[in-house]
Amino acid sequence: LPLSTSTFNYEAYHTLDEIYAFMDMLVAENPNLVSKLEIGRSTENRPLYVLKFSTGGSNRPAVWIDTGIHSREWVTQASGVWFAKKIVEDHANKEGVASILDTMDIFLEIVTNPDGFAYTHSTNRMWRKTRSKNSGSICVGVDPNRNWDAGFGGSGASGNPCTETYHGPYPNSEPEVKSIVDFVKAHGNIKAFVSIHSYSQLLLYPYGYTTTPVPDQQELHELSAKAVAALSSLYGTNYEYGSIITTIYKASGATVDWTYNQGIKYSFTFELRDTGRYGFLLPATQIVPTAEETWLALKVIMEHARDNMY
Amino acid sequence: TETFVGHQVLRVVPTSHEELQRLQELQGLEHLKLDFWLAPRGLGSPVDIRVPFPSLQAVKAHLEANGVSYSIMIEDVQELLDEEQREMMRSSRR
Repeated sequence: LPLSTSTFNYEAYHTLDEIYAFMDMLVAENPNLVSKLEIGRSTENRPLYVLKFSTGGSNRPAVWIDTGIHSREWVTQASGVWFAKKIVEDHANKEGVASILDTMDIFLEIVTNPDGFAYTHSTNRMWRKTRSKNSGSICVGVDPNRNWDAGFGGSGASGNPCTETYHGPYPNSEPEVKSIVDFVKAHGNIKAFVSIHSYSQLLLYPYGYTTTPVPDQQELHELSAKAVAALSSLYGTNYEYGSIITTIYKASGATVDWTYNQGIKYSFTFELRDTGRYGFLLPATQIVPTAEETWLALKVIMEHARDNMY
Repeated sequence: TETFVGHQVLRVVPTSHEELQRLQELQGLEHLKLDFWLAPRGLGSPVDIRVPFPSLQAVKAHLEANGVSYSIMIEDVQELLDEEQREMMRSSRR
């Protein structure tokens, strides 16, 4: 294992253990900025770790970022590792998100579906869902992006446990989801929530379960345009943006629909790049450019949330 | 470990509602064990389908019989996975 987060190889995909070791190194190197929270346990009893970046204060307004909720989307967990290091570097260099950390905290859950992620390394690289057992079915797993209590069970998710978009037996049935729900409700002061997926180069905001526009549609659309412009400025990666249901398709029980309905106005989902050729098998050489361009968009969203506190 | 030898990822960019419908029909054929990496979402938006080797011929025949053009985005999924693993080994040795 690398001796420090400076020698960690950000241009490679890593196993669950290597990512957990990275997190521990980052915390040990930055005890006054970074702490590691365990917000719950997965179906197979793996810890659900969240990194907290804070310069002090108590229950400050916060930004939440999660990656890897769909386990096969490896570029997202790898980008989450890069984001973690970038936050620490910006803080040390008093640039980028350092000014955000003056008044806000950042929570980053890098491996949001550890059971699925471990399974992609050990058994099936194409695994997307959780690894929960479904009573009455031989098929395993629930789509953790259809399991939230927002339009749950509606069209845009499947009731068949053998499909990739199975919504689960009831809302928050998945501990990976329930843990975030409990954390968000207990914290009560999260102002921006970004859930990162791949692939298809999209920036999406609610709703996915209904065609009814969100009350903040115009602001979210304008903010998306700014964020996408910042992202594309680095390598020219083309993104589309809009509400989930108008941009892709109807998706019920989705993460950001629930967070928006909790009052977290700045709720977004990213679908990172594939550059049109690799899908979920994006070569590791594209991890850093993907993380760099995404970070520019994340910064726009975080700065907007900081400057438009509600 | 599940292997993906001979699996291909086909990319279809539907240009008509009939083509979109053909793709949605494919989504319903569970015995083909198709994995929609990108699900049908609208005209002009790519649909990526990982097709297991045993289903390849049937899927290509279905698309061609209905005049739906497609391209092969990934010739052999296992080859890319093997390369990904080799790269992980190389980088961990480094």
